Amino acid sequence: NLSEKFDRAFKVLKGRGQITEINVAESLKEVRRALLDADVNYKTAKDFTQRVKEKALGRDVLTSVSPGQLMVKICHEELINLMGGEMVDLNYQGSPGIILMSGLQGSGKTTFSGKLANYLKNKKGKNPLLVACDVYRPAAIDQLHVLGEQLGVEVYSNKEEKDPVKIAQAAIQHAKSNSHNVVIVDTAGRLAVDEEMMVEIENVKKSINPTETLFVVDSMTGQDAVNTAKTFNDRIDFDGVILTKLDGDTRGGAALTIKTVVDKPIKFVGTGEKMDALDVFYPERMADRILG
Amino acid sequence: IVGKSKVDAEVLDELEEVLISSDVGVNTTIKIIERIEERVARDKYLGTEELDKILREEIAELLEENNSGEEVDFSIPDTKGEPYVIMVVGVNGVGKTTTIGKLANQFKRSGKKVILGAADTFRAAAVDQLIIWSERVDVPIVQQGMEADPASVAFDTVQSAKAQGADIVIIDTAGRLHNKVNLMNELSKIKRVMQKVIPDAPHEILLVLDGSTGQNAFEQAKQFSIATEINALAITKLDGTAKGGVVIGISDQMKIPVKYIGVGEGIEDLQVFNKHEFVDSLFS
Ligand SMILES: Nc1nc2c(ncn2[C@@H]2O[C@H](COP(=O)(O)OP(=O)(O)OP(=O)(O)O)[C@@H](O)[C@H]2O)c(=O)[nH]1
Ligand SMILES: Nc1nc2c(ncn2[C@@H]2O[C@H](COP(=O)(O)OP(=O)(O)OP(=O)(O)O)[C@@H](O)[C@H]2O)c(=O)[nH]1
Ligand SMILES: [Mg+2]
Ligand SMILES: [Mg+2]
Repeated sequence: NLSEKFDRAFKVLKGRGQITEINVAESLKEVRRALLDADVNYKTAKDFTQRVKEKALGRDVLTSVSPGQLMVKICHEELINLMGGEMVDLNYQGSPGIILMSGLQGSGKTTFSGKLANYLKNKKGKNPLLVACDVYRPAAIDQLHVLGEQLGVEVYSNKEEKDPVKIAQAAIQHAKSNSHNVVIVDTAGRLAVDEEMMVEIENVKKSINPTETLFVVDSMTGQDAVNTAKTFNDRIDFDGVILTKLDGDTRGGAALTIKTVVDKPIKFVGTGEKMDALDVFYPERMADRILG
Repeated sequence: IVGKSKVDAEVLDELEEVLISSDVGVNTTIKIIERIEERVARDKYLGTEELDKILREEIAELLEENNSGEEVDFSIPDTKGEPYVIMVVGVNGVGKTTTIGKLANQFKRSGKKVILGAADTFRAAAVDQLIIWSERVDVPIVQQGMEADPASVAFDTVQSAKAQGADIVIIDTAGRLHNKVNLMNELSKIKRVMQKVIPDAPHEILLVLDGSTGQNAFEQAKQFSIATEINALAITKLDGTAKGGVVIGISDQMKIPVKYIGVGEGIEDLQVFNKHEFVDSLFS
């Protein structure tokens, strides 16, 4: 395990010794390696390792804990520090509250839209309206209708309309005249480098002025997480991140990368395919996971 | 200017960053760098151009050859008159269903009789999605609607294919995370059931990987191989900024060739894997 790896890397440091530049060098390599294996971005891993070094230098290694254990503790604390911070709630208040989903292809937006509707209806007593704005993917609109039916949540769609902006605007009107107090807008998956599609989501956002914009990310994303998170943040300034498929065994380093690069809170995580598989984000659990 | 016999540290640092940032992973990056250092010690290099050439050769070496050699088109091996069965597997959302649509299109264009099997009976509107693809490509599809037993759909599909003298069968399966034992067992069952109709089926078990997946791809390849013996890889969404570097290590360690790459959401957006172009794209 990591603590043992660190122990081995320390140059013969017994209890009552101090951590110095000399004896910590090898274990810092192990820190960086652990992060890269966990898919943390290359630069983020370098910066993080530097922070850990600064935190570690000069620390006394007490007889009760090995230098390896102390290193793990420092890494853990630093990860929680970087990924935690204030718990920022979802902003679904408004008449109606409007939540806009965004993200790359296959990240889990449609599934999460259903989960969110379920959560807002059953945990927050809201009357949500799901909106099908993915006009491209085969059977995307049907997919959302199936979820809506399973949940007893209304789905607004218009298969004749090919402009997501018009669909979204009409949906808001429909929500107002049908006492829906939250609107959840599902959109098509898109690449950050697809200019036309990025303009589309900018336009959807401008036209409906959401109370909450979410960026949905697959937790097994590797080094590319930094690029897509940055671009989406620059273009649509999202309020929160959703990390999906955490029921897998990926270490999830993208969580650290995204948080440090765009400094937006991770609000929820997806933990399965069923509609109740939504959980709050726990930085401590994520830190454990990343360190493996 | 005599050939250098060592690679300078600065060059190695830069190389490490490029490879890691392309999701090649630490282990494979170390292996590549060691191979380069051996080559340089042996052959000497005259500068960045020569080193560049060595680098690209060494990475291409790690990419497993296709059984049919350097594939340049969408072809299938000779299966002596029985349908060639392709089972498509992978974790959730990677692009399996879309890849099947594109693949069916390529085979149909080359004159093959293709049949699709809608064995994802779990995810909302999964069968509808594949039906739309079968209509776009104009190929028959075998389906039993949602919540049917996936093995039964696969069985039906292979049986129909045999009866109709189809050339190619492509079975779509539900996305599943490789750490879910019951779902991986289901996959093994689907495979076994098809063997009742055609003992050699499935001839191809295609694992689809998302181009932006990180090191977890190794675990995916490992677990899916235990459940069903993967013998081909497809990597999708390479039209984005992700490099798909994980396939280098997977191909090398597990000796599985990459057959196809997905470069978009349209029917034409599928290419036969070309390892030299792939290596070039890592450095572009
Ligand atoms: N295991 C697991 N699967 C998930 C989770 N979230 C979504 N999925 C699955 O991931 C796949 C993709 O989910 P979708 O909701 O269709 O993803 P999407 O972002 O809407 O996809 P596009 O609209 O094509 O961009 C489906 O098979 C979902 O069931 C999760 O938290 N855990
Ligand atoms: N840009 C891009 N998008 C792709 C590519 N391949 C698939 N997609 C998109 O990725 C999303 C998921 O594709 P699907 O074919 O539904 O993936 P899947 O693996 O069948 O998903 P599940 O059955 O839910 O596990 C869709 O929005 C596709 O259009 C590709 O090569 N490039
Ligand atoms: Mg969707
Ligand atoms: Mg599918």
